[in-house]
Amino acid sequence: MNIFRLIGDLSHLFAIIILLLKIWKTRSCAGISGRSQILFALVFCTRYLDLFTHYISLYNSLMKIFYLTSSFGTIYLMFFKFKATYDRNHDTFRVEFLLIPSAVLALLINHEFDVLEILWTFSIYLESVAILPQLFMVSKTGEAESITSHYLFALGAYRGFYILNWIYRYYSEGFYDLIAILAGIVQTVLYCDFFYLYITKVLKGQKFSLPA
Amino acid sequence: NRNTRLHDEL
Repeated sequence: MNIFRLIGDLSHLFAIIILLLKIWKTRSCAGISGRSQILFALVFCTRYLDLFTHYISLYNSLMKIFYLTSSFGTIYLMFFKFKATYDRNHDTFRVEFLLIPSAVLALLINHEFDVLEILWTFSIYLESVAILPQLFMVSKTGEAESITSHYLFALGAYRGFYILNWIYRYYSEGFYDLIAILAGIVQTVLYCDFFYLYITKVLKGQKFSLPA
Repeated sequence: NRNTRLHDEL
């Protein structure tokens, strides 16, 4: 564990909590992509199967359990409890365009041809693009509530900090995982446009809206 | 490298 990874994990944790609180406090999931949330739940399910096979640390297990339960909690709030507020007309990104390439790529490019390993690889590829339905939704409506933009910023920052962690681990331990690194770079790059608008608008107290 | 397969990151 190093400081970059810790900040990354906490940023991820913070993003999930912001989203849950936003939905809970406003009793509404308007502006949130249910499709991205389902993809994230699938990412956690396929990645954290090792919760039952490999023990790493208490921290590691607790975080995995939190990510899994919170992602199902979010889905429950969106698709059941506050279903009426779900903006499904704007949430139309075709997720098969993300699922199928991630699955094919996981079968082709992996560290080992083994069920758990392929599922882990699939989760890494899918996570890198899972935010696209959400970004697509924001681009369709042209704006986002500031709380949603804080959520997106924390979620994007998480993988960015992981990149710093991988650089650190490469120099300090000689450890590197090319699959995670390349997917993590793709994931972070997808947020760049959003980061730019967040910094130039939201942090100056303006509403998050796309340039006309 | 066994290390890469024991995914210790989240």
